[in-house]
Formats: sequence, C-alpha cells, structure tokens
Amino acid sequence: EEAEIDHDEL
Amino acid sequence: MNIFRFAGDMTHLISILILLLKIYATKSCAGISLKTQELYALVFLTRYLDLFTDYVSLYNTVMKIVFIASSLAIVWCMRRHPLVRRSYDKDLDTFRHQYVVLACFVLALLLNEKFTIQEVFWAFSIYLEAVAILPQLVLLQRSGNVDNLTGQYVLFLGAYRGLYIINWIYRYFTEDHFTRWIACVSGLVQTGLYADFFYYYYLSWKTNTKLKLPA
Repeated sequence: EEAEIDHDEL
Repeated sequence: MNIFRFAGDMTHLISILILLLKIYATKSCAGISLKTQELYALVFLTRYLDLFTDYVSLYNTVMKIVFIASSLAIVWCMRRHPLVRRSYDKDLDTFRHQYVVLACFVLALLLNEKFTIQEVFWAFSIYLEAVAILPQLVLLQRSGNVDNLTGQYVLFLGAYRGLYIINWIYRYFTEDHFTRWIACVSGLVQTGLYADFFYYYYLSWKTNTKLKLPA
C-alpha cells in the first residue's frame, strides 16, 4: 500500500 | 500544525495583503513586477487543485481560497484597474517568465511524488514558487524603485520563508516519517533567491534614502 501523499502544508 | 507553520502562513498572507492594500491605497503599482504577481497566482491555482476534492481542515480550505483570491486581486488591479495599470513599468518588467514556467513544468514531469495530474501540478507549483521572485528581482535591479515595495512587505516575506524553514526542521525532529524533499530543497532555493532580493531591496532603499535631499 503506497504511503498516501498528504500535502497538508499550504 | 505547529506554531512555526501557522506563523509562516500568517506572515505570508500579511505580505500579500500589504502589497494589495498598498497598490489599492496609492492607486499605483510602480516598481512592482506584474510577472512575479502572475507567477504567484499561478502557483496558488496549480497547488490548490485539490481545493474541492481533498478536505484537510477548515483552516486549510479558507487559507487556500484567500491566497488564490488575494493573488488574483493583485493581478487584476495591475492589469485592469484604470488608475493602477497606468503606473505599471511595462518596459522594465521584461523578464521572460514563460521560459521559467516551461522549465518548472518539465522538472515537475521528471521530479514529482507520483506521476498524476495533481502531483505533477503540485510539484510544478513548488518549483515555480521558488523562482517566481526573479522578475521582481530583475525589475528592482533595473528600476531601483521601492515605492510600493514597502519595508513591511519585505519583512513579512522574509518572516514567511524563515518560519517555514524552522517548521520543516521542527517537523523533521518531531515526526518520524517527515520527508518533504521537493518542498524543502525548493524552499531552500527560494529562500536563497529571497535573500538576493532583500539585498537589492536594501541597496535600492539605501540609495533612495540618500537621494531624498535633506529638506
């Protein structure tokens, strides 16, 4: 399962 | 969310609002590069493609909308506002920013987190933000005009960069799997270019203060 890419920074 | 990142977002937003208010209040955009402002608007538009698909938090969504709206407002003012547009240094703002856009897009096709539309555009926006200050830097070197680039604008822009780098250092030490190589490396390049901009800003500001003959 590929690590979900989370762009939490603006 | 850590205090450094929150403060970084706030100083970034304040720097944009200071510029917008300055242009609107003085009805002048002398010394401001429209190309840099257009690149910033493009950065936000391509970075926040997930605005309506991924919900991170209310703060995140609100800030994305505010960033897009304020950067587009500056571009609109400089292009359409009858009074403001007259003071635009069209013949000095000649940096070929289309090549920068192309280079960033090609780099984003090669270097991205995942080869999807959203991730390629996200990486594109990260690279583009790093070099977006170049037209403004060139215009400042040519015109030396800091009328509308107030000291506060530069101060908050510098604070934004500094706080984001501290945020990355903080996250690196506090979160086990924090790896944002694209954002961090590009962010460092961006901070380097900002330091160069600040240097020329200081030179122009110093020259201008000398030019203003004592009353």
